[in-house]
Amino acid sequence: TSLKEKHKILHRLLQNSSSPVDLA
Amino acid sequence: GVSIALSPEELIARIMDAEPPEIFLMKDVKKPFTEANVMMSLTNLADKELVHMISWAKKIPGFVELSLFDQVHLLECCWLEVLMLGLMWRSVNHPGKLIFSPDLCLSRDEGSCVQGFVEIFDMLLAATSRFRELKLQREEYACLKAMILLNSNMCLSSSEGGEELQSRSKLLCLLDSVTDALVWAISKTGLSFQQRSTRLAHLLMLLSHIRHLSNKGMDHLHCMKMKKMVPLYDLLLEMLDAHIMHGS
Repeated sequence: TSLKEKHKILHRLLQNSSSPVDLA
Repeated sequence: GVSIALSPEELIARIMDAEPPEIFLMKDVKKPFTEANVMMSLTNLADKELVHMISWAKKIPGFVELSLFDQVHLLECCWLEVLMLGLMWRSVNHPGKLIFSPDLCLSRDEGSCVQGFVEIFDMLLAATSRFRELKLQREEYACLKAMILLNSNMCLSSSEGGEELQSRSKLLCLLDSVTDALVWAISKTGLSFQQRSTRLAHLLMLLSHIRHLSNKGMDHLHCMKMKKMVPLYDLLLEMLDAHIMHGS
């Protein structure tokens, strides 16, 4: 996975085990 | 995988549980509607809905077992289709109106203040009225939305390793399970075998219209961004840019 991909918000929300709604 | 372990009935129950809550704009849109404030409201709403969409996708059985690459690309490809199908579902009992949120309903005339929007608006209304004619059921709607997600991207990554190939086969397996679930949902309507096949075809044929609508909508949003008609930020901007990049 490229560095650019890793900086995506989408990437972060998918990877995190917390709910995306709570994170945002 | 999870997809194989669940019966169609169980899978539908899980997909229904994943449904996002009603999302409110929570801001009064100034009247008369202008191009700038309608676009601002619609993009604000889309930004909120996108976060809930990621939550929804993560709750679709088997989705988080796909590679992260596939998860990202599926969502980047389908997000506007998923938003549009949700909009159609909310609007299905309101002929001539689009219910973007409980606090943002637009008639065709109100939508026409945004340049280039009326064509998309009419196509959205037409697809919505087709769903109304078909008396779309909630279970069918939930299956169609999951299908849009899982069927959104056929692209192969440039470096296909073992993990990617495994993810691709999981994805096809999941898509089969959701198809079985949709067939099961249709079978509950008490139709004859012939009528059920016809209904399945009618529902699936609507998906190509939704893809077409999403492409139109994406071009429109890109155009609005270029004209600096609406400031886009964060998740929505990222999703739009990703789509434009995949397209080019």
